[in-house]
Amino acid sequence: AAPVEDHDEL
Amino acid sequence: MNIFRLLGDLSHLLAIIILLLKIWKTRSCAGISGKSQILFAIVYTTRYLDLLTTYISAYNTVMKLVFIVASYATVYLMYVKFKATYDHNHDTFRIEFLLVPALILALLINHEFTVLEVLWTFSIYLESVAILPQLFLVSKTGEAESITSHYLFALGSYRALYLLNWVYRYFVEDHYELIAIVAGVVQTILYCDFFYLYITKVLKGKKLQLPA
Repeated sequence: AAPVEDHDEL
Repeated sequence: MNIFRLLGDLSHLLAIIILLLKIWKTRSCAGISGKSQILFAIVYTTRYLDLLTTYISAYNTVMKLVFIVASYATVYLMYVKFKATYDHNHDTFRIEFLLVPALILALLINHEFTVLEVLWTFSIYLESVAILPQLFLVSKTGEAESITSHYLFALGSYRALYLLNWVYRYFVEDHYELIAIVAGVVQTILYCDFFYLYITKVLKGKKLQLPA
């Protein structure tokens, strides 16, 4: 799986 | 960042400020569900743990801190400072029926089985139903003060604006986060009947009365 991107939303 | 998400965050911030001002100015938390406020404090605590690990932007960090501090301040005002005005007779929604399923679902359906990611997912699922005790309280009392309905309108609008943000990000940035989108749709749907009452009644100066 693609590395989980940082959650950039609040 | 896009205009939908910015308006959503500002609507969210407005809701939290309206609620704090209502409780502080009227020195009363009548008509407000303390259980929903506890759930929101849990939502922000479990979602914003990445404050300790990841720096996104000054805006992101500041807003997260504001949401965490404001949610705990609201819980403090309701359960400690203005405890005498807390409507515990009507605020009876069993929040364990929201917490346990959200946690189980987060353990089953997530992007990555790590503590931070599972807690983030738990907070997304929990937020989608966190308003239920508040809506339940309004339905039990059959009415809501205007200031409370403005709070609910701002809070409901925030996630509705986030839906537009996700549409924007899908088409413009080719980015989407399915878990947040599905939970956000559920969360916004829960506000639909309130939105209808707010637009047809409160905006015409009438009090928000639920049909008995």
